[in-house]
Amino acid sequence: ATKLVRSVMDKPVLIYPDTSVEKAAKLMIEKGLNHLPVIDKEKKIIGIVTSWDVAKAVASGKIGKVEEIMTKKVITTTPDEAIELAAKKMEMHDISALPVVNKDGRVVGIVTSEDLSKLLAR
Amino acid sequence: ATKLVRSVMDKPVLIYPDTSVEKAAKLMIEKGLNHLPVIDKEKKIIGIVTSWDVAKAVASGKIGKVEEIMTKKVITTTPDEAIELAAKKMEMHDISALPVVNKDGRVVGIVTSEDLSKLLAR
Ligand SMILES: C[S@@+](CC[C@H](N)C(=O)[O-])C[C@H]1O[C@@H](n2cnc3c(N)ncnc32)[C@H](O)[C@@H]1O
Ligand SMILES: C[S@@+](CC[C@H](N)C(=O)[O-])C[C@H]1O[C@@H](n2cnc3c(N)ncnc32)[C@H](O)[C@@H]1O
Repeated sequence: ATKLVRSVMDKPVLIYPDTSVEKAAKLMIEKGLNHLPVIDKEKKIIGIVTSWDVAKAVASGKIGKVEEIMTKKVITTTPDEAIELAAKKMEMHDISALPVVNKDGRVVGIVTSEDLSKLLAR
Repeated sequence: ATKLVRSVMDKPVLIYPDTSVEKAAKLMIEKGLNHLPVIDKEKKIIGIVTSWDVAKAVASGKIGKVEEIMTKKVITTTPDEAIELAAKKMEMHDISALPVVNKDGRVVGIVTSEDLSKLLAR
């Protein structure tokens, strides 16, 4: 049987757009992760910020707010999507994580290329 | 037949320890990647620096040289290692890339959890 995203997804760590890049970086280090979905006051997803975006801020010398560096057109998945499809989406967009969104549009998880790579470990 | 690391590895982008964190970040953005093996003058691997380490530098407010933020005890693989073993190593150490080192100790590639995740895409 095919595996579904819900069986491999992690608990998401969410942040607001007006968070400082420094605070977002601290959160990545504290939790040992690279990807933070960004939500608005109604808890709808409006972006994603990763350690790559933080590196981009360092490269440009402008370390300000998350909303200035986040990607706004977010590629997402759902709990019942097959992991092969999730892997295909990440490959097509050259990204390494997909926020998992339920029918209400709330972020209920996140699946990363690390989660999928683990499935190959004997 | 089992797949070997050599069939999925990427061309590595290598840097020296005295490189600035800012320059390392610029290289990650320019090349669209997150992991840079660090080599000495004899081209031997002495560390690895990732976008996560750059985030850690931002979190601590100290953006200096690569040698100050790189991980020195590097987990590596070889071209002829089975991808399942490479995946197992990354899982065990909670890392998302392995420099690929040949018999001379030279870095000839890099394999990431993104490379392995792509194998699951239909
Ligand atoms: C294009 S990738 C390139 C580097 C590498 N492949 C990686 O995934 O880190 C880096 C960019 O992807 C964006 N990104 C990550 N996950 C995303 C997602 N689910 N939807 C849209 N953009 C995403 C990040 O915000 C970042 O700007
Ligand atoms: C422990 S991981 C935690 C976050 C996430 N799992 C990831 O891989 O980015 C982050 C740290 O792993 C280190 N690292 C990455 N690849 C490594 C490797 N092949 N050997 C040793 N350390 C490595 C980085 O230098 C960084 O300090």
